[in-house]
Amino acid sequence: KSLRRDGSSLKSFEDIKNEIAGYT
Amino acid sequence: NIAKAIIDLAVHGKAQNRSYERLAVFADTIGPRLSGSKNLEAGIKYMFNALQKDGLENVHLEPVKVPHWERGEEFAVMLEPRNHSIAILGLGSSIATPPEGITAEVIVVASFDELHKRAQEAKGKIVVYNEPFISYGETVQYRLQGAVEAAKVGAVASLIRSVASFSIHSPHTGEQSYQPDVPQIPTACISVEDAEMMSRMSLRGTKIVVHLRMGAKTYPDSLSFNTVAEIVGSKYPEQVVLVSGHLDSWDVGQGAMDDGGGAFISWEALSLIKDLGLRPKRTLRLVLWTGEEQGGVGAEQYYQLHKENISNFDIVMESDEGTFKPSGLGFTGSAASRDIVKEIMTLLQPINATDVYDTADGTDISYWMRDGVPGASLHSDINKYFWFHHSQGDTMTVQDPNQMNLCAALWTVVSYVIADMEDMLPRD
Repeated sequence: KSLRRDGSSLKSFEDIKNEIAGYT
Repeated sequence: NIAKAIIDLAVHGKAQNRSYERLAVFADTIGPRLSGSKNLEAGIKYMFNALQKDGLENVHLEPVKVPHWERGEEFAVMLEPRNHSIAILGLGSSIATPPEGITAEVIVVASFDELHKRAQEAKGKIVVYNEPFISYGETVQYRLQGAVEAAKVGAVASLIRSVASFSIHSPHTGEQSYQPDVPQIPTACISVEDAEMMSRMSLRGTKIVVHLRMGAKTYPDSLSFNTVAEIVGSKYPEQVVLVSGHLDSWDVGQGAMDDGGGAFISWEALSLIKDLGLRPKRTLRLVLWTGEEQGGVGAEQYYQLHKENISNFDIVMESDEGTFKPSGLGFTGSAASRDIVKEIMTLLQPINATDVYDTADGTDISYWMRDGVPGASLHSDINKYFWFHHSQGDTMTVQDPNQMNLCAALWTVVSYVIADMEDMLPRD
C-alpha cells in the first residue's frame, strides 16, 4: 500500500512538489 | 508534459468541444430526467452504451431504489384583487390539491419568523413566502420546509418565491420535505415577480385571493442505477480516484446545466486520458449518480455499498455547480493534502484556473468527506447558475463549449495526477 496505516506520507513535501512538477 | 498534453487535447486539439457536443446530443435526445421517470431510465441506458462504445473499462450499472414522484396538471389564478395567471411549478414530493382545487385568501410573509409572529392570521389561508435570495444554502430552507412551517400554523397550501438570483417570471422547482407529524399541504414555487407583487399588495392592505390546482402523484420507489466506468490503475488498481456528476435532473428544461455539464466533463476526463494512451497508477472511476435531486439517494446507496473500502478511496470529486469558466477547485481534506492539491493546481496555470477554495461542495460526495476522504468540487463562474437552476431555462443554450473544454482540462489534470502520484493524499 502506498498509504501508511496512520495516513501520513513517507515523502517530504519537497519530494512531492518535485513529483508534481514532473507532470508540468 | 502530461498536464500540457491534457490541456492541449481538451482545449485546442481533437477533443475540443467534445464534452459539449456529447452533452448536446444527450440532452436533446433524452430531455429532462426526473428520478423514477422513463426519461431517466433512457438516459442511463444511453450512457451505459456510450461509455462501452468509448472503450472504457468495467462499464456497469449499480441498482438503486429512487423516489418516484410525478407532476400533474397545475395552475394558479389570482381572483382578487384582479384576475392574474400565476406561474407555478409544484415542488418535488408535494401532494396534489383536491380535484376542485383550493381557493383561499393569501397571507404574505418574508420569513419564518414573520410567519410565526402572524400564526393566528395564517389559519385557513395560502401562505406566500417572499423570502429574499441571500445564498442558495440559506434561502433554500424556505423551499425545503415552507410547506411544513405553513401547515404547522394551519395554512391550506404554500407558495414559495423561487430560489433564484434573477428572474424573467420563471418558477424554479426543487425538492421539499414533509414531516411525519405535520399535516401535508400542497406546495409550489412561484416567480420572484409574483411573490414581490403579492407582497406589495399585501403591504397596502389589499385582500388577495388565489385559486390553486395541482395534480401530483407519488408512486412506490423505482429501480434506477448509478452508472460506473473505469480506467483500471496500473500499479494500485484497488485504489480509487472517483470523478462524478449526476445524471438525473428535474422534469423541466433539459438538465443540461444541472448536472449534464458535470456528468459530461467527468466522462470527458476518462476519455481524454484514454485518448492520450495514459493509465494512472490508481483506478480512475467515473460515477454518474442517480436520484441526486431528491437528496443524494443514489450516492447514499453507493456509499453504503462501498464504504468498507473507504481506505482505498484516494479522493472523491464531484462537479455539480455548473461548468462555466473555471477558476479552480473547492477542496476538503487535511492541511497536508491541501498543500499537495495547491501544488497540483499550479499545473493549471496555462488556463488560469489555479485557485483552491476552502471546502468542496457536493451532495453526492458528502458521505465520504464526512468520513475523512479528501473531496474536491469544481469551481466555475457561478454568477448565472441560479438564474437557470431547476427551471425551464436549464437547457443547452446555457452551456458554452469553450468553457466546458476548460472545465474538462482542469478536471482531467487534477484527477489524473492524483491517481498517478506514488502516494495517496494524506488524511488526518
